[in-house]
Amino acid sequence: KDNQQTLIVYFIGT
Amino acid sequence: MFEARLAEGGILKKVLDAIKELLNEASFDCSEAGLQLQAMDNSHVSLVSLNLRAEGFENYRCDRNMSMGMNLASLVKIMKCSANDDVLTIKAQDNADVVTFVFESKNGDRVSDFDMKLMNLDQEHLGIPETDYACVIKMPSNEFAKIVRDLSQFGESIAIACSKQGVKFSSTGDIGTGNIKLAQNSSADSDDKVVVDLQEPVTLTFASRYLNSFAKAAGLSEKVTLSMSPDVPLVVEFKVATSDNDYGYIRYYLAPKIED
Repeated sequence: KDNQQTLIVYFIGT
Repeated sequence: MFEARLAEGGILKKVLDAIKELLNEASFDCSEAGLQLQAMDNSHVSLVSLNLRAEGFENYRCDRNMSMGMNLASLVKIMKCSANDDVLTIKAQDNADVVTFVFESKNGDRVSDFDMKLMNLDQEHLGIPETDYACVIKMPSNEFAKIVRDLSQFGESIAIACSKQGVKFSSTGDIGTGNIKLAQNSSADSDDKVVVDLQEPVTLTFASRYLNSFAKAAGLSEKVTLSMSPDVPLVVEFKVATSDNDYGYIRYYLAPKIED
């Protein structure tokens, strides 16, 4: 399984 | 209405080269301040943030904020119809469903214009928190591009380790391992110098594929800045600049891979 994070984890939707 | 005149139309071609691998479509947000674009790639792993300042344009007028959704493959087709040294004017009426690109040859004896249909795109803007990065690396952009290209032959991931000694890029895969170490060199005025501003050592791992896409922006600027902190996305920034004009910047954010 690829252990790639997504950006959503870090940045907040506005 | 919106109207922006760019003395060096080739700049937009280079900007497109720098984002078209990552994005199929994107909204250009026009305001008094300039043209901005923020978009994530389909898999939400990377984000492109482009800022072209109003001051960078020969003429710039934006009566009201508007968002122009564009298919980037279509925009590439239109930009192919221009010469690099053409003067480019981008214009759109308020609430229009098309944007017009006008190319004028340097000596003024050829003018062409192309209308492109605009798209309604769902805007998904992200708030990017202010971050003090633990290490900031400034290096020649073509060196960055070569390192990323070379190491991509080894593995799908590239580890970037920044310490007092300098920066080490590493990749491991089926054929073996590659390591490229860059020492800080402070030789004044040297174009190929690598400068590291370090608060604490950081090692993060990233997908080679995305780093390679970011490296397509190397044509925009001789320098690239990499900013890293533990467990947060990498920022790769290229200035959009020529010797006599500062147009703004393109920044890429890339989520790190997590250790097993």
